[in-house]
Amino acid sequence: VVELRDIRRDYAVGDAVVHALRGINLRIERGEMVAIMGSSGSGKSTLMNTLGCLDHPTSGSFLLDGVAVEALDDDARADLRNAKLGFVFQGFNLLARTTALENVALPMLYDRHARFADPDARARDALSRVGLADRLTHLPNELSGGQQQRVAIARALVTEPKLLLADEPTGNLDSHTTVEVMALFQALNDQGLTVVIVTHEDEVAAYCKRSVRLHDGEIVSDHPVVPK
Amino acid sequence: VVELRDIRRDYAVGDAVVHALRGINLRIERGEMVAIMGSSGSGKSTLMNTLGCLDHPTSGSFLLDGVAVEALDDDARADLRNAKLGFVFQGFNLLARTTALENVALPMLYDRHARFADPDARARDALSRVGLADRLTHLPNELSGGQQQRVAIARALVTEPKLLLADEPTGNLDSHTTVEVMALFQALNDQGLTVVIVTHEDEVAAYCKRSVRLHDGEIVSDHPVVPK
Ligand SMILES: Nc1ncnc2c1ncn2[C@@H]1O[C@H](COP(=O)(O)OP(=O)(O)OP(=O)(O)O)[C@@H](O)[C@H]1O
Ligand SMILES: Nc1ncnc2c1ncn2[C@@H]1O[C@H](COP(=O)(O)OP(=O)(O)OP(=O)(O)O)[C@@H](O)[C@H]1O
Ligand SMILES: [Mg+2]
Ligand SMILES: [Mg+2]
Repeated sequence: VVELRDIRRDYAVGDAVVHALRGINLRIERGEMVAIMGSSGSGKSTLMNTLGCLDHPTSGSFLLDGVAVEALDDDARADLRNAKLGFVFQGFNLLARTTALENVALPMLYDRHARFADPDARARDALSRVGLADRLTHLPNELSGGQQQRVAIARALVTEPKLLLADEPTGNLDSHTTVEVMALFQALNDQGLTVVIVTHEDEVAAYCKRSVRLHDGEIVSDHPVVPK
Repeated sequence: VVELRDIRRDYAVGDAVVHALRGINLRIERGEMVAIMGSSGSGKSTLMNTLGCLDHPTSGSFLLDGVAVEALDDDARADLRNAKLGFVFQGFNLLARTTALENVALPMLYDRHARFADPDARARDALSRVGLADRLTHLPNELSGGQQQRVAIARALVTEPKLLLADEPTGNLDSHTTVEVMALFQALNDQGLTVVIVTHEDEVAAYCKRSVRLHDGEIVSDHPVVPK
């Protein structure tokens, strides 16, 4: 369960201030599948970075399963992230000098509770579920844009998170591959994964049950998605 | 005018070979606006890198305005690129430690023929045409994904190229911003710019006059776009 109250995020650029988030109030229950939409620069990635415990709001409160995230120290916040979250970054953020397989295995190797008996097998399985079984040994710069995006998706899912935060996860994918990825997210959501997806594509939002729209750092609409 | 004949591109990965392009035959006339579509990994970016004189095919010939590009040395190829081409990369490829304004001005500062009397003014104009007049001093990591994409677009257009190669230029843009960018490309095409756009979105392809589809490194269809 995610609860944001009056979240604000300002950035200083020279003498100017950019008000990227201007008082966000948002509650997401376990098992929801939510689309976050809005124009370029409206604050979607900034919102995702807050939800992902990767960035500190300027003010406001953020509760994740009842835990006040801002009260935690860096280590405790990192543990919370590793235990509960999967994050697909808008820019993928893959490690450049490691293969697709290693990129996906890494979060499991860092798991403090050593929850994963066979990281190698699990990483292979995650990559084949996104159609990359024949690209395990490729470095990121030996992969197409959509293949890099799918490695980022596999990496986010391999630790069996409770909450998946995906920032434009299908932006570099053709429609067929998009359908495969969204079907995978929906199946995991049916099994209990809470999913928040930033997207600017209506057909991706159509897979979600709720759609939240941002404009200039504020939520301007928040309503259920009408199934087609 | 672009002419590719039996273009092949192989990549070696360990002992394996990836046949990214398997005999591409393609002719594009001046003033065309062509969409390149196809599934993730089908060879679209590899094709664009060949057209952009950024990559050498394994075999086949490439004529750009009658010039055999493969016969040129590196300097001559670089001059040809700077004189004639604008390239929007799928991953943007902005310089991380320079501002939006500097990123856009750079190609003009490197122009051997010093064709541009006032690079600063031209860069400002290009950035405001993509809606970024208030982001000139931001570094790439102080910009949203779609804003970085628009800086890459502005940079590709500012040298007044003859041929624009844009690899998924709207992948990170909401529909309103996408319409603005495609209207800009169409207006420049009306004025004589030859445009080749990789896209996986049908509404983007709808702005083009011809659609070429790749699958597993081959062209599987090539036909006019029926206006909606
Ligand atoms: N440097 C490289 N070394 C090895 N294989 C490569 C390299 N670059 C690309 N490939 C492979 O070549 C194929 C074509 O890649 P390309 O980037 O052209 O695809 P694409 O059509 O642009 O895909 P996307 O829509 O995902 O961007 C892919 O299967 C990719 O894994
Ligand atoms: N580090 C930063 N410093 C200054 N301004 C920033 C920084 N990061 C983001 N911004 C600004 O904050 C605003 C919101 O950015 P954000 O990345 O959240 O937008 P977004 O909705 O994800 O956009 P897109 O759809 O283009 O990815 C933008 O106008 C951007 O220029
Ligand atoms: Mg974003
Ligand atoms: Mg590509």
